[in-house]
Amino acid sequence: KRVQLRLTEFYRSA
Amino acid sequence: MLELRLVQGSLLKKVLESIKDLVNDANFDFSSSGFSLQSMDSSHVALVALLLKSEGFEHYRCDRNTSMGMNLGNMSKMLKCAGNDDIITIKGDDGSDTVTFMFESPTQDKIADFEMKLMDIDSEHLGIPEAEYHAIVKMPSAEFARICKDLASIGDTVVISVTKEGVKFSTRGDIGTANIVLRQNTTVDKPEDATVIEMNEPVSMTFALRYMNSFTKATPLSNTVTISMSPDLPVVVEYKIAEMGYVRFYLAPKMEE
Repeated sequence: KRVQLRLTEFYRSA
Repeated sequence: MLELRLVQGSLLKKVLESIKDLVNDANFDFSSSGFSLQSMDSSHVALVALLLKSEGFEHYRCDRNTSMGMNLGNMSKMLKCAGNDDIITIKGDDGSDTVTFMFESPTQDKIADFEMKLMDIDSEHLGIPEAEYHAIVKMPSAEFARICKDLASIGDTVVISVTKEGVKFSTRGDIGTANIVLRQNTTVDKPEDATVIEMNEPVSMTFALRYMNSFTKATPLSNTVTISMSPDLPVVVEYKIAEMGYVRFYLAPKMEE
């Protein structure tokens, strides 16, 4: 099953 | 004191139309070099980054860096009141809780000003480092919009695969499957009609078509779109705004669990 990742899993808060 | 005069006011109207459905409200960050905006959609799956450089404005004055929180739906309502040929001026005063949009007809015989309430927005700002992408596809924006629309009638997700053969957009749904392959094609009359594939390594990733279709609302801003992909990063879908900047959309992939 494919799950939708979130951007916060790739980028940190600036 | 903030005053930005944009002769091609339709550009700002198009920018708003391209982002307002993805993001409800956003902080506009004004500085002497231009203004920018970064905002994620409510599910934190997609992000829009906008840059409009001061050089693109007829007149640009920003005495000190300032951030204005705006509801994009309300801003869009106001900008829709500007004619497509109108000159748009954005005005703001330090410490004010409103922003003014002034619309001038090209012949100067109609002048309107709309004052919009600002809002406090507690938005999360992501640091997005420059990245080397495995593959960058540049193609006509209308073609990309057509492909996303067509595939969305078949399935919910698109697999975008780049190989040296070309770029393939695939989907599957209850009624069947679809594959659309574009080959590199640089022998065209107009450069904006070309499909150009820069590939360091093959890449194949899966994305939600709902978001891709939302991004294609930026199609009127540019004849071409670039799609940048690496297997371990969100895809970047970029529409360049001639001489001024860009609208970039970032979308997190769907991964096999």
